[in-house]
Amino acid sequence: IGNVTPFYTPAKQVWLPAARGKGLEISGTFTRRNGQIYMEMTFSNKAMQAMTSFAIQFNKNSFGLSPAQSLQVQGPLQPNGSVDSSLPINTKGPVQKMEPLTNLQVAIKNNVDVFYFSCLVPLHVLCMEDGMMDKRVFLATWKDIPAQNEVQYTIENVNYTADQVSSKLQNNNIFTIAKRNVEGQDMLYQSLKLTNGIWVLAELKIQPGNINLILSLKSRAMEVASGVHQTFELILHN
Amino acid sequence: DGDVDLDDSFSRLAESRTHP
Repeated sequence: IGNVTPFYTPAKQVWLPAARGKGLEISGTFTRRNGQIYMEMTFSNKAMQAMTSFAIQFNKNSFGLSPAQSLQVQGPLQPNGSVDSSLPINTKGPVQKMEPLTNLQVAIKNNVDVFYFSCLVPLHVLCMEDGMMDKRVFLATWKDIPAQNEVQYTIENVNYTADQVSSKLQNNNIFTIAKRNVEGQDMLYQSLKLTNGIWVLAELKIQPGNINLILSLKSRAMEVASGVHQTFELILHN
Repeated sequence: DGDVDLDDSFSRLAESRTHP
C-alpha cells in the first residue's frame, strides 16, 4: 500500500536553454494517457519582447513520432511569462533509425527565430496497452529466440517485492504473464510491445534478501534491449 | 487441460533457468 504509483512521467528537463533560444526557454517531458503519447512542455519567455506564432516540427526518428496536431501555445507569451502546452504525438511519421534509438530532434519556431534541440523519449511511453503476450505465444517465442539473442542486466538496489515490481511495471505497460517461485527465488515472465510492433520478452529474477534483480531480455530486434533495460531501471527506481 | 499444460510449461521454464 502506498507503493503503487500510476504511469511514471519523468520530471521536465530543460531542452532549450534561454541562451540558445534568444530568450525562449523550453523544458519538457513525455507521458502517456489513455493510449496516447504526449509531449508536455513549458515555454518561458526570458526576453524583453512578447513571443507569438509558435510552431513545432520533428526530424525523422526511429519510431515515426510526429505531432498529432499543431502546437497550441496560449499567447502572446509576455516577457517573464511562462505557459504549459501538451502536444499529442502519433507514430505515423517518417522512420529513420537514430543513435541512440530514442533520440528526437525538434525544431521550434516563433516570431523571433527557429530553434533546434534534441531530447530522449523514454521508451515506456512507447509501450502499448495491449502488450500482454498470450501465454502460449510467449512460451513458443521464448524457446524460438536463440540464446545469442538474450541479454542480461543487473538492476541494482530495488527494495520492492515481486508483486510490487510487477504492479509498478504493469502501470507502465510492461505486463507479467507468469510468476513462479523456484527455491525461494521469484521469477517473473513479462512482455511489452512497442508502438512499432516490436515485442520484447523479459525474465526478472528476484532472490530473497538480494536487492539486485537480474533482468534477461529476448527479442527478435535486439537493438531495443538497451533502451528497455533503461526503462526497467527508470521505473523501478522511481 | 491446456491451461494446466501452460502452467506446467512456465514452471519447467523457471526450473530450467534456475538449474541450467
